[in-house]
Amino acid sequence: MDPVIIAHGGIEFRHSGSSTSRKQVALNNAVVQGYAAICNGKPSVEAVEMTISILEDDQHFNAGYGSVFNADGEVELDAGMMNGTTLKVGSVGAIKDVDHPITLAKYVMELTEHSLLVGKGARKFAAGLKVPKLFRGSLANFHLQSRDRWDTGTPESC
Amino acid sequence: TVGVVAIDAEGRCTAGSSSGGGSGKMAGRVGSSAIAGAGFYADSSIGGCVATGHGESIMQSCLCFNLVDQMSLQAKSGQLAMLAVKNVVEAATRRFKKSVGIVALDCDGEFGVAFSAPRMPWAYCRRGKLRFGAESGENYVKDV
Repeated sequence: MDPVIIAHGGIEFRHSGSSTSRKQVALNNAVVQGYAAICNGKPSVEAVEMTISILEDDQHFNAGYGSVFNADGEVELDAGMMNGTTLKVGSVGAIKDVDHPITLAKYVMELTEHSLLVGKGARKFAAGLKVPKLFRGSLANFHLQSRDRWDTGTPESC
Repeated sequence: TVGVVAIDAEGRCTAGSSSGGGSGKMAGRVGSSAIAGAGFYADSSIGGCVATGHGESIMQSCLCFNLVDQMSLQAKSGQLAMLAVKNVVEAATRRFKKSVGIVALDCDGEFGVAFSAPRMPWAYCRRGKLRFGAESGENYVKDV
C-alpha cells in the first residue's frame, strides 16, 4: 500500500502569532521527513520514532526540549509507542534527563516483556542502552520560555 | 504533546506519542501519552490514532482504543475514519467537559482529524501530497 503518515503538535487554546506559524512549519517538515523515511523502505516503527524525535528536539512543542515544568520546577516526560502488527506496547512515564523519551519507549517495546517503565527502573533501563542521557536538570534549564509558562498553581488535572 | 501514526508499504501501522504533560502538574504524574489505549493505539488490521489534550479525560475514556474500536465498526458500514474521529472527540468533550484532539489513520490510509480546542496543528502526507492545518476546517494541500 502507499506509505502514509499523520501527526499533531498538541492542542492550543490561543493563537500565539509567529510562534504558531513556526510550529506548523516545523510539524510539516517533520512529517515530510518521516514520509521520506517510509517511502525509502523504513518500517513504520522507525518512521514514527524519527518524526517524534525531530519534534522532541524542537522547543516549540510540549515534548522533549520544549516541555513545560511540573510543580517542582522539573521536567518529567511521558512517551509511548504501539506496534499495530505485533500489538506490542512500550512506554516510559515521568522520565527525567533523557534526550528522546520516544526512543526509550521503543526500546521498552522491543527489548522487554513489559509495557510501561517508570522511575528508578526506567532510569536503570536507560542507563544500559545507547540512549543519549543528559546532565541532571538540563531539560529544565534548556528553555527559558518554559519558565515563563510555568504555572505553579494546581492544575485542573491534579 | 506530539503524536504520530504511520503505515508503511507493508501495511504495518505504528502509533507513538511524547509529552511534557501539563504545566504545574504534580511531580510523578503520568499522563495519557504513556498509556496504551488512552493516548495512542494501533492495530494494523484496523488503523491507529494518537490523542492530545486533557490527559485525565483521555485516560478515563480510553480514548484511542475507543476510536480504533469505532473505526472497526464503521469500516463495516463503509464510513471513513473522519466520521469516527469526530464522533469520539465530540462524545469525550461532552462527557468530560475538557478539550481533546485526535489524529487517526485507518488501514486504507484515509485520515481523520478532530479537536475541541481552538487550534491543533496537524499534518498528513500521502502520495506526494502534504495536507495540513491548525484551525477548524483548515485543509491546505501542497506537493512534497
